[in-house]
Amino acid sequence: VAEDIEHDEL
Amino acid sequence: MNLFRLVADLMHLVSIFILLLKMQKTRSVAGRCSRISFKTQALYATVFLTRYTDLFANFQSLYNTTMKVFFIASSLYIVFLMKFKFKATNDPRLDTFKAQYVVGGAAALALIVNYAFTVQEVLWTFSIYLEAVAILPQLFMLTKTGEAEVITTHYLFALGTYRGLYLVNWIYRYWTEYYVDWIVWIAGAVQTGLYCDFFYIYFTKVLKGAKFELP
Repeated sequence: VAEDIEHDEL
Repeated sequence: MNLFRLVADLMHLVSIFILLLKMQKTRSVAGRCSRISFKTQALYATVFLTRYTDLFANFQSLYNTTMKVFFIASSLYIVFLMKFKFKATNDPRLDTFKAQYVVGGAAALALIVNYAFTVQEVLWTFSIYLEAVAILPQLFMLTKTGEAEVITTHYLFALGTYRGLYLVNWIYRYWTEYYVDWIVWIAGAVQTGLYCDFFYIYFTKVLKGAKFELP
């Protein structure tokens, strides 16, 4: 699911 | 956050400061015998603008937000300097890499291979693919002129080190937190691979005090 995607790197 | 990633991000900052220093010092982007590719810098500005669309929506840490703001602002500032302030010294005849092909290729691939087909995710994926090849106009220019100023090679070394350390960071994160991100890994491996030839000449020549010259 799209909301679950979190990009924590720069 | 681990040490590899922190040092990588700091090297990325260092590379930008080296570039700004070079531009201010020579009062031009042409320098004496090496040049900075406007296309590469414009691609980096595109990369940051399309990657950090979550800047206001997703707050992770002060560090994260500050870095995002810095990367967007500095890349736009560099593009502005090259386009307007130092325009006369920017020689497009040497900056001949066909950037539109890599932009098109990254866009097409981002539409096909992504984690979710949403505007934000496709833009993020596009920025990952584009960053992987954004240095090509600069390396192409280097090949064309055949030599580079020491400060330009330091800039490229800092950028390459930043990418290399991200590879180490991913291996570390895989083992410590089972972190997996195939899109970033493959694009990152390709990107770091592009620096191999450069690193070889940097270590064998520049660090020994010789001029950066292609054989």
